[in-house]
Amino acid sequence: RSRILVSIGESFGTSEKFQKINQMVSSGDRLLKRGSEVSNHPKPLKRL
Amino acid sequence: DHQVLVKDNSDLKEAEKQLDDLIQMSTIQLKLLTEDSENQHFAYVSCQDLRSVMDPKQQMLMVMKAPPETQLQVSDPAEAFQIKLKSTRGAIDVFLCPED
Amino acid sequence: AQECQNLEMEKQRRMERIKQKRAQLQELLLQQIAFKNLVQRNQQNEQQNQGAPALNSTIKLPFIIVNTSKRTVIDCSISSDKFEYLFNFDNAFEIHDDIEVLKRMGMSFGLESGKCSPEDLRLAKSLVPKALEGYITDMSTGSSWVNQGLLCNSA
Repeated sequence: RSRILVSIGESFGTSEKFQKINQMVSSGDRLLKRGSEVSNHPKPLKRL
Repeated sequence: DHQVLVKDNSDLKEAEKQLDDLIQMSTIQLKLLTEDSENQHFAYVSCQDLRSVMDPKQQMLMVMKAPPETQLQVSDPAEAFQIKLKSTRGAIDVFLCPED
Repeated sequence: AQECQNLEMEKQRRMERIKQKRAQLQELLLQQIAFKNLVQRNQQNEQQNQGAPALNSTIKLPFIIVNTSKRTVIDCSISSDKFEYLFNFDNAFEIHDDIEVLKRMGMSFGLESGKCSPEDLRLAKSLVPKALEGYITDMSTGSSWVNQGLLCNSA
């Protein structure tokens, strides 16, 4: 499932699209990192 | 108030039209500039230039040169950090910027 | 009262559009300045060095760059005709186009960040048509659209 499609190979004009891509990738990266952090921590034991 | 608003909108309409003309003129100028063969001969960056914008100690830098209308597709990072390049008008060249 | 309200809404919409178009025009002028500045720099370098640099040490425009951490592992698949590439990264990456690289090289005299020395401002203005110099001045001072009235001084 592609999130963003950009036509390249022409001079200038694509800066904005790449800003969107970079924001999407870095936010995805944060999500992945946060997910891995959570899975590392042992789940708190349930209290009786 | 009504008269002032009518005047303001008329001024804004004129200003917007001026901007449209300037944008069109500048777009054509930039196209002519980048397509001029003499300029194309001197329109390049060196490896040093590329290293000056990225810290080569920390970052790996790939340079991609593709024919016009090449499709670059970035997948959903929740699935994978993936970039797909697909050209229909010629080969794509990818270079790694050397550290030194 | 209803008509005044409609006129007020039309005025706000138009002002928003003008703000976006002004930013678009300033970006076009930045690109023009950066491109001309790069061409002039390379021409001067070639005159000083009596010739062009080695072919494998330069990248012609247009291009894009992808940068990622040095620790990133990249799995790359290439079709035999080099028409298709697939890159899988195990870490985040960034993509930038050539104009962004030129800006970071200082080819647009720092206009995009509103930090431009008087000398650089003079040079930048010399690279655009006279009628548009006002926009360059506005960019160099980082002046916002509002306090410049509807358009920059000269235009």
